[in-house]
Amino acid sequence: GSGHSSKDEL
Amino acid sequence: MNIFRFFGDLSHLASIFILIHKITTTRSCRGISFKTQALYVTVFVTRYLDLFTSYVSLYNTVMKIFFIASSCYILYLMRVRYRPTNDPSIDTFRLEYLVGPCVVLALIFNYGYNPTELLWSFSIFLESVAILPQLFMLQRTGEAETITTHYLAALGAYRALYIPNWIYRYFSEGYVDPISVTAGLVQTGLYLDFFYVYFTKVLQGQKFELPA
Repeated sequence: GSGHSSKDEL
Repeated sequence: MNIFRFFGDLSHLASIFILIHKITTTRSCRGISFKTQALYVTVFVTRYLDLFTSYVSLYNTVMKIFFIASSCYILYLMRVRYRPTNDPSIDTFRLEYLVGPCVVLALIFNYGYNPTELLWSFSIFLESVAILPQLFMLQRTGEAETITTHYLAALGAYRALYIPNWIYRYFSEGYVDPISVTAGLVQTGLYLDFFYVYFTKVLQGQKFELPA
């Protein structure tokens, strides 16, 4: 993917 | 965004409001570990440096600013406004035992060798153990004010809710972030003892007291 999905988490 | 994540974030917000409420209404930061609070400032500042480089959403931006600002405000309350009520002699956990290993872990496990990624990874590992000075202090004193236990319960609930969030995301997006998940599981595990006493004592109307 284009990175790691949890980067939008806080 | 799913409901687990959303209620997790709400629980995190609630924990901060409970802590500020506790300190300002009792005019005392007794029972609160300054070291844990200082670690949270470090966690938020190192993780949210991307505020200036990547935009996710208005929700994300507002929350990040709130977490940085409120954690700094708590340090101010503890160090300046209610300084005489802060007793460093019981807040004795050695920070180097936490920060050192987190630096090493971040250097080994990360998603890229650049400052932003390394700091992000460091902040994830550091958050997972940041509560330890607080739990250590609780263990030492053997008791806690009820309001302090509500703060810890809300903070632990935030971490616990992130787990179903990741499971949900795995099925809906087909991706797992191994660093966040591993650190998150460890972090939630640290609360298990606390939760046991919280559910069996505090929620039954008794005082939070550990067996001698």
